[in-house]
Amino acid sequence: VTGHGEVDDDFFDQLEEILLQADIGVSTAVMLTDRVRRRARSEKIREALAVRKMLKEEITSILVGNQAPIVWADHGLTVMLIVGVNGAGKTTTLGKLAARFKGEGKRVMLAAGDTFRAAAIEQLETWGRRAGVPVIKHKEGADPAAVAYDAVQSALARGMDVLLIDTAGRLQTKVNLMEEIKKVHRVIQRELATAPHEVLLVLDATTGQNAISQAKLFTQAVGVTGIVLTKLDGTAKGGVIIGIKQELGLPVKLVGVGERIEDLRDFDATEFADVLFS
Amino acid sequence: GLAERLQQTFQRLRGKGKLTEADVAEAMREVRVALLEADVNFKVVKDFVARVKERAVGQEVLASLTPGQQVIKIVHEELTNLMGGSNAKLKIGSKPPTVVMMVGLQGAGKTTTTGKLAGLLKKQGRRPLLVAADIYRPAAIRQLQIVGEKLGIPVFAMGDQHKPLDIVKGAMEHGRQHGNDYILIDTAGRLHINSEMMQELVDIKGFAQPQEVLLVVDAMTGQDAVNVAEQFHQSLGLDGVILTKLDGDTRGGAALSVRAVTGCPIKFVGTGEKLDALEPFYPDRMASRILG
Ligand SMILES: Nc1nc2c(ncn2[C@@H]2O[C@H](COP(=O)(O)OP(=O)(O)OP(=O)(O)O)[C@@H](O)[C@H]2O)c(=O)[nH]1
Ligand SMILES: Nc1nc2c(ncn2[C@@H]2O[C@H](COP(=O)(O)OP(=O)(O)OP(=O)(O)O)[C@@H](O)[C@H]2O)c(=O)[nH]1
Ligand SMILES: [Mg+2]
Ligand SMILES: [Mg+2]
Repeated sequence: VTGHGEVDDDFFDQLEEILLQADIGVSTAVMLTDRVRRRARSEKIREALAVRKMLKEEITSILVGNQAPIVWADHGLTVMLIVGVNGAGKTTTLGKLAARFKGEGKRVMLAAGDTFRAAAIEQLETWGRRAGVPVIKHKEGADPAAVAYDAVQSALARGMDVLLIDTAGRLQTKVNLMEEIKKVHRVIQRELATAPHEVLLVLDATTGQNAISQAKLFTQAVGVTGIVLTKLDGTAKGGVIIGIKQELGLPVKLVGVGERIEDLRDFDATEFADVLFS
Repeated sequence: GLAERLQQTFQRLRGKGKLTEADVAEAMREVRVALLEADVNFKVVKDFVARVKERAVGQEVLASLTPGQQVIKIVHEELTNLMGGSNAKLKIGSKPPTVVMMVGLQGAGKTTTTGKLAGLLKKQGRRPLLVAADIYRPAAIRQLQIVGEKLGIPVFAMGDQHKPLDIVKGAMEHGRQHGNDYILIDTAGRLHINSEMMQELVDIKGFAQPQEVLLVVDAMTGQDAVNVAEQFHQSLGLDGVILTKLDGDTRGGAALSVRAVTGCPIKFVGTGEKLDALEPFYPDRMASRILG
């Protein structure tokens, strides 16, 4: 697969394995290798490197479709809600986003919407200090919808440009927790009709096929607008996002590449496809 | 699920007469797809399916009236055997304290699980000490302290301005003085490819001489599970695995991958966010779950 050899059945099996180990999933891997095999035959392409390049282009074209930048409100306050399963990297990502937006000259506010997990509020407050932005918080155990309400009111009153709302991790199959996040979403919408302008789903790049279920159920619940793919600095490739883009049309907007405040990048489809094969 | 798919495959194949080895090979494709969809690593799947095929080409399947069911039975048995017997016990050292070290990737559930384990030991009449050795993650020490408070278990901490190795040294001394028979070390999440951070674990292990080094793995981990488990085992040496977040709907194929590549037993599973949500690992239940 790496050389300049001719393409045969073995070659396409190896190609499928590269895709599988990138967490692309069986059906997507089969679909992609079949597509490339047919194209190679019809375009009379016989050289391995050329077929690999074709596959990279197929993947890039799936991912680049409507590579959406962050959605900002036309005027006034932009509200962003961050959601996802436990430990994916939500709180850390908000810290990075707060620093990025502050660096762009925006007036940023954070809201400690995780009122459940031990030291979740302290964790976000540390990020607030690092980024130099205020953090709205209630007591541990408070209603997260109340925190969201308070945060939107406060951000509006203080003329903030962007409000970033943290939420507790939750597994997408827990009905009561999904009801809770729907309530948070409703409360935000009630206070500001156009909000939230971004609902970011944080996906850990090490996650396997369960990511599809996460994307489906979180989108059903709160209308996810984009994905943040975290921990891409590890060895996992995050290939699940290809199937997610194909099936749900959800774009990856941002990528987490480390634990420091500056370790956040815009998603680049071409680079992603390149790394998939490295 | 796999049962239905196998039944359809064999119905179609039997229509052509007696079953042959070639027919079984075709059925193995269905098994392969099912395991890949369950996130079992593709190399582990290859080896596993080869094993199953060896048994499946015998009379057990070929002469059966319900070959699909026979194949499922073989797959389930092989999965269960591979993942080993139920082994939900922590080792205990020849003289106290017994040291347990919790390691793994970022966000896997180490801090929560360390608390759960301490809670379990306390219920068993032990006197555990929790050690806050994560100096990197914001409020990590506070998180473990709050967990300790909720469980009524002491937490040894020196703040985040001391090296983790020094914190562990202090904790061992403290534990000895206070008669703690178990010392549970919560470490920072880290990448298996970060050699500095892996060396930190090697140094802590070298000093503390733990009876148990437990790899905490998120049950929804995909193909990367083998890379992580292999590297942690090679660099550090593991005694066991704890699989977390099994209260979700992930099939959990990572369990098979981790077991296959390290040979280590999965000792416990995390089944929730509350501090009592820790259960023994049952390989036959995991096998059913992986097969969907
Ligand atoms: N290597 C790496 N680690 C990351 C990245 N993003 C987050 N982390 C780490 O992942 C762990 C979990 O991050 P959190 O921000 O607490 O995740 P969370 O989704 O808020 O977790 P819960 O609120 O408990 O659900 C922390 O150790 C972070 O430092 C990333 O891009 N790369
Ligand atoms: N649903 C569920 N959540 C869990 C389980 N175990 C841990 N969690 C949650 O997963 C998230 C991460 O847990 P932590 O204990 O902070 O993970 P960690 O490995 O210590 O994270 P780092 O120190 O940043 O590497 C938290 O939201 C926990 O409440 C479990 O078995 N089920
Ligand atoms: Mg968080
Ligand atoms: Mg921790």
